[in-house]
Amino acid sequence: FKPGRKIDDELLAELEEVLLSSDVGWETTDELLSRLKDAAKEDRGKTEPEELMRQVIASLLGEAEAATEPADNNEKPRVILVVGVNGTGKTTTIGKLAHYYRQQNKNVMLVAGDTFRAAAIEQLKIWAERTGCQMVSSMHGADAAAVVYDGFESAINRGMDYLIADTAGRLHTKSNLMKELEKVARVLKKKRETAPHEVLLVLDATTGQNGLVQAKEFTRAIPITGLVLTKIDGTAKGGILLSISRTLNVPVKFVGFGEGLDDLAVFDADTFAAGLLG
Amino acid sequence: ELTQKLDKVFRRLRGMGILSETNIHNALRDVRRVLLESDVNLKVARDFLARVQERAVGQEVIGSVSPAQQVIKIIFDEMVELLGGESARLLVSPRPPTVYMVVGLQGSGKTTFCAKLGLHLKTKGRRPLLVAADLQRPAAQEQLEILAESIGVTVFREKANRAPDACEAAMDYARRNSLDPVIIDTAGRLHIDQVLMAELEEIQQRLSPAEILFVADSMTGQDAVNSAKAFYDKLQFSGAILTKLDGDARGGAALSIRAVTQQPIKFISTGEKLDALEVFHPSRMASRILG
Ligand SMILES: Nc1nc2c(ncn2[C@@H]2O[C@H](COP(=O)(O)OP(=O)(O)OP(=O)(O)O)[C@@H](O)[C@H]2O)c(=O)[nH]1
Ligand SMILES: Nc1nc2c(ncn2[C@@H]2O[C@H](COP(=O)(O)OP(=O)(O)OP(=O)(O)O)[C@@H](O)[C@H]2O)c(=O)[nH]1
Ligand SMILES: [Mg+2]
Ligand SMILES: [Mg+2]
Repeated sequence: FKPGRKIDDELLAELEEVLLSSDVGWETTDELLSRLKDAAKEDRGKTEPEELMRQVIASLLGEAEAATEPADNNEKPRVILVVGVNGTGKTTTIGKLAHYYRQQNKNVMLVAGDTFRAAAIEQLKIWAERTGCQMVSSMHGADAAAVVYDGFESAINRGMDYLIADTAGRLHTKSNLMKELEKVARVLKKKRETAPHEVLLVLDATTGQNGLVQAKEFTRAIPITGLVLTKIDGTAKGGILLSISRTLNVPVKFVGFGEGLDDLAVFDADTFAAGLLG
Repeated sequence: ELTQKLDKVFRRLRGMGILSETNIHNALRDVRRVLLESDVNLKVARDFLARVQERAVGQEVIGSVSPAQQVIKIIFDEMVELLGGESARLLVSPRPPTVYMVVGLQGSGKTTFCAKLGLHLKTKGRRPLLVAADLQRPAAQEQLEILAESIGVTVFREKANRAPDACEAAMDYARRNSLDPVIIDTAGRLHIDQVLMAELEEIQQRLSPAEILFVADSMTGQDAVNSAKAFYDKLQFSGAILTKLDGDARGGAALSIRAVTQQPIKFISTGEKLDALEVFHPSRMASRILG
C-alpha cells in the first residue's frame, strides 16, 4: 500500500483480499470496507488509506472494549475461569497470567480444573512451580466443578488476590461437556454471586471461521467476558477475532506470542490492526 | 445451502442449451463464498474454481437435472479428485524398524495421534514403540506415557538434552527389544522457527523415517497453506492427518493442504479417545466442505 493511493475500486479489491486472507471472513470484511468508504468521505484524502483502514479496524474492536465495565474489581479473590476448545493454549496462558499478576505483587492461586486429559494436572503444576503459585488439584477423573469449588474456598481462606481456574479443552459441539462448564460456573456462583469475575475464551490465531461458532456456543453456556488470542507469533493473523468481537461485543484482553512465561501482552487494537494489514 | 444458492443463479438457464461462461462465472462467485466460509484458502479456491469453470463451460444442459445440480456435480467431483484417494496405507521400511515421525504446529493433536496410531498398529499385530521426543512442553513425556499405558503400548522416554539424541537412543532400544514400528512424537513448533525446523530435519536425516506425518487441526483457516507448505518444503512429509473432525469446522484446510503439497491425507482424528481414528474419505470431506 504505497503512500498517495486513492481509495478506488482497485484498492478496495486489494484490501478485501488482505482481509479475507487474514481470516476476517466475508461479512465482517464487507462491513469494514463499507465503514472505510464512509470514513474516506469524511476524511477527504487527508489520511493514507492504510492508516484509515487501521483506524476502522481499531475502532471496531474499541466498540467492544467500551461496552464492558470491569466487574467487581475490588473483590478478592478475583476468579478467572479459562475456557476454550482443545489445544488453543489455555494451560500455557494461565501460566503466563499467573506470572503477569505475580509481577504486580499479587497473590495468585491456580486450580487444576482439567481432570480429564492425560497429564493436564502435571502440566499446570509445572507452571505453578515456575511462577511461585500454589495450586489446588484433585485426582485425575475427579469432578471438575468440585475441584474448582475447592480451589475457590482455598483461595478465599488464604486471602488470594486471584484464582485462575484451568478447564479441559472441549468442543462446543459436545453438549455434555458444555453442561459441565455451566456446572463449574454455577458452583462458583453459589459460593459468591459475583464469581466467576472473568471468563476468558482462549482462541488460537490459526483458527478460521469456526472460531465464531466456538465463541457463540461457549458464550451460550457461560457468558464470556474476554478473549485471549494465542500463537500470534506464527504467520496466522487471527482475523476471526474481528467477527467475534463484533458479534459478542466482548473485548480482547490479552495476546499470547510464544511458549514462555513472558510471552503475553495486554491486547492493543492498533498493533493488532497493523499486523492484520501488514 | 449451496444447491439453493446455485438454483437461484441458474433459474434463468431453463430453456438454454448450454451452460454459458457468464452463467457459470456468476454461479462460481457464490461457490467461492461457500469455500471461503469453509476456510479454503483464497488462492486455492480461486485455482479450484478456474478448473471447475473449464470443466463446466460448454457442457450441454442435461434435461433430467437442473443446471445447478449439474454444476454442483462438477464441483463435487472436482473436489473429491483434488482431495485424493482413499488409501491410508503406511509405508514400511526395507530395513526394520520402520519409523513414523509425527510433526506439526503447537496443539494440533500430535501426541494424541501418536497414541492412536500405536493402538491402531497394535490391533493389526505390530509391536509399536512410542517415543516421547518432545523435551520442551511441560509434562509432554508424562502425557505420552499415560496414553501408552492406557493402551498397553511400550513408550520410550529418556532424559536427553536434545530430541535427535533421544530419537537415536529410542532406535537402539527398539532394535534391542524387537519393537516395530517406532512412532516419534515431536514437540509442536512454528514453521517459521528456523532452529526447530532444522531440528526436525536432523531427526529425519538420522532416522530415515518411512513416513513423516503432518498433523493439522481441522479448524485451521487461511494459514493452513503457509504451515503446510513450509513443513513440506523442509521435510517433504509423506502424509497429513486432520484432527478434531468431531467438531463442526467445515475443514477447508484439507483442500488447502492437498493443493500446496500434493500429499495424501491418510487419517482423520474424530475424538479425544484413542480409538477415534478413521481412514480419510475424500467424498465425505468434500460434502463437509461444501456444506
Ligand atoms: N507459539 C505459541 N505456542 C503456544 C502459545 N500458547 C500456547 N502454545 C503452545 O500450544 C500448545 C498447547 O498449549 P496448552 O496450554 O496445552 O493448550 P490447552 O488449551 O491447555 O490444551 P488442552 O488443555 O489440551 O485443550 C503447547 O505446545 C503450548 O506451548 C503461543 O502464544 N504461541
Ligand atoms: N475433540 C478432539 N480433541 C482432540 C483430537 N485430537 C486431539 N485432541 C485434543 O486436542 C488437545 C491437544 O492434543 P495434543 O495431542 O496434546 O496436541 P499436540 O499437537 O501434541 O500439542 P503440542 O505437543 O503442545 O504441540 C488435547 O486436549 C487432545 O485431547 C480430536 O480428534 N478430537
Ligand atoms: Mg490445557
Ligand atoms: Mg504433544
